[in-house]
Amino acid sequence: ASRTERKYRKLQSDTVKYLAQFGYLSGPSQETQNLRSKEDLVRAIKSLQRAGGLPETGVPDSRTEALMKKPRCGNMDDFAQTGIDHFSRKKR
Amino acid sequence: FIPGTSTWPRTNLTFRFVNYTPDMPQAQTRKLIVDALKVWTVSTPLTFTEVTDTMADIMILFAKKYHSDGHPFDGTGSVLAHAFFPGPGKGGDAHFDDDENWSTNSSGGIDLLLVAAHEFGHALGLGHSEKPSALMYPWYMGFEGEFELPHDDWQGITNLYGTGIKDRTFPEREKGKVKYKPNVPDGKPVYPEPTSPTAGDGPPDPCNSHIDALTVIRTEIFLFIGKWFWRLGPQKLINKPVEIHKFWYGLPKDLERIDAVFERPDNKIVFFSGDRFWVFNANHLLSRFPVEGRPITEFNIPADVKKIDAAFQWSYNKRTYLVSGDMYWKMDENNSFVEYDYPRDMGTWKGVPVPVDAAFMDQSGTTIFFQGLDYWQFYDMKMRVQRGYPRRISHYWSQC
Repeated sequence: ASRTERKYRKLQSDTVKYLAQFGYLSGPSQETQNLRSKEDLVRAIKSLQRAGGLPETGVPDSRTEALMKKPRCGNMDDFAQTGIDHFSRKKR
Repeated sequence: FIPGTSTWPRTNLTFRFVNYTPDMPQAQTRKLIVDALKVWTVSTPLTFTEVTDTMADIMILFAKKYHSDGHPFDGTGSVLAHAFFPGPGKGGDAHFDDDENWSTNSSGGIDLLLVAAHEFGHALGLGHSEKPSALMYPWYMGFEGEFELPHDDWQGITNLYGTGIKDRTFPEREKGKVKYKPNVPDGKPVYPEPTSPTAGDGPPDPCNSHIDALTVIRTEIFLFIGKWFWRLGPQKLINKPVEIHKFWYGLPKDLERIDAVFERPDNKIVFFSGDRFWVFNANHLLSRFPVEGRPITEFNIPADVKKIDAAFQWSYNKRTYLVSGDMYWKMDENNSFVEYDYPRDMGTWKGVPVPVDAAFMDQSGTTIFFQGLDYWQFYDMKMRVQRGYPRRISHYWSQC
């Protein structure tokens, strides 16, 4: 893998870990860090981006990377699941 | 604002400093913490009193990395602090990462007043807010000037405690919900002693005893209580008990109980008792394995963990988990070391009571947790216990 590809893979895995740690992923993925579908991941990233006031791209871009490095409280983001529900409902 | 999972039943709360940060004089830390608490008393009925010789509702701790809860800190940056929602035991406690550079203002490091005020919001029952202007916004924003509680947070706190609310009492915790553990004066939790029989006792009634450990070994369930164990086939029929040391050759004869056990994919069986473990090949201790066992710290379990409550393989990912109190660890694929970002909090396993007595994956691949005379079946896909649980252990075995 090229350096860029390796960097992107690491960013993806760091993102999944971050999402699980702060409550943006529910179900077994919270523990396994595997996602049931790509849709779940996109939804969770969008929810994080919305909370961080970033454009909701659904991909771990450089702004999302910077957000994940910002100092923060270690408690879960209680609104994360609510956010995902709103998103699903709106979509339907 | 988002309310958390619990509130305090009264408005006169206590706090206590467990220790102080070396980043500033103690008097400075005390002032900032008191000011952070005061933030929540404006136009609310809340009052805070410092105690020095008893347990307090809010215990304030500065710590680095692993600090005996399921939420180790991560060094400088990223996670700054965390706090627990109201409740007995560690409920209400606020922990600050002492790898941060704590300061008295936002320009010279991390502003302790701001972070402490945020954490006390959790300690009072508020969750994170999505509003960047709110104190309860999860990311550290810094602040200049004189701090006042933002409107969103004021709405949150008055929604929880009003402006002249009468004292309420905690409702009885429903069975099956997470039970909080009591604290002891040094701030570390204690757990009730298991009620297993002691030396000289005959075999207990497996239908009405606390289970110490159990696992499936080559299709049979092995159930351990005190100095005895039972073998159960797929029909869950209970056979005659056998004394542990008369079958598992190599375990110390004076071993009072097995705390946890699991079978590795290579068919080796790992036993835990206290802070030691033993590895067996069939029913013989591995050759050259010390009879007194090896310390569980060899798995990278912290030295202050004195007992593994349960060990089980999770059917969802086939990985082995170790549980102690309200913390758990996932083992690596070789079952030789715990993964690097553990322990985590047992709250991830929603509805599982802590401390568990035992846990295992049964022959059908279902994860079962045991505590006292009850058991809980776990719903992997939803990461919570199944509805309708707990049930009595006696319903689990065919002969009870």
